[in-house]
Amino acid sequence: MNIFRLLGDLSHLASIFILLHKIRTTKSCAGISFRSQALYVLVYLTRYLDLLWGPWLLYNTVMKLFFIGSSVYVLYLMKFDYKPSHDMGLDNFKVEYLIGGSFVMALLFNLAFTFDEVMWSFSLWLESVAILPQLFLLQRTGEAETITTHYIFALGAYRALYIPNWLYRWVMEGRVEFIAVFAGIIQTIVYADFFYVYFTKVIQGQKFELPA
Amino acid sequence: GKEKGGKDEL
Repeated sequence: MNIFRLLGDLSHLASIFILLHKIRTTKSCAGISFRSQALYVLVYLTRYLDLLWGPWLLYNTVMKLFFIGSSVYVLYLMKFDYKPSHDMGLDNFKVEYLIGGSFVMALLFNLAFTFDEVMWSFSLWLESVAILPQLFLLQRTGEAETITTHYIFALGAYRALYIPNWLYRWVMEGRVEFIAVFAGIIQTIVYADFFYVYFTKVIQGQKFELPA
Repeated sequence: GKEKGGKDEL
């Protein structure tokens, strides 16, 4: 564990609490992409298969269960409790391509051609693009509630912070996981435009608005 | 690479 990894994980946790807070306080899931949320459930279920056979390190296990549980809970909230507020018409990014493309990447790049390793690789590639339906929805609406942008920022910062964590581990421990690093870099690049608008507008106290 | 202890990151 190093400071970048810890901050990354805390940022990931924060993103989920911000999302739940947004849904609760505005009593609405407007502006939140159901498709991205569904992809995250798929990401966590395929990545954390090792929950079935261990080893169960306390920190990792609690976090894994939390990420699976909270992502399923958000889907439940969106599907049932706050269904009418869901932007179904605009939230129509074709996730089939993301899932299919990630699966092909997982078949090509994996540590071993076994079910769990292919699923682990699949989860990394899918996570790297899972925010696209959310960013697409943002693009379609052209603006977002500030709290929603805080959520997306915290979620993007988590993987961005894993990059210095990997560099640190490579230097200090001689350990490097190329699939995770490469997918993590792609994921951070996917967020680049969003980060730019977030830093130049939201942080300055302005509303998140995209040029028409 | 993967160690016998499994994946240690989230």
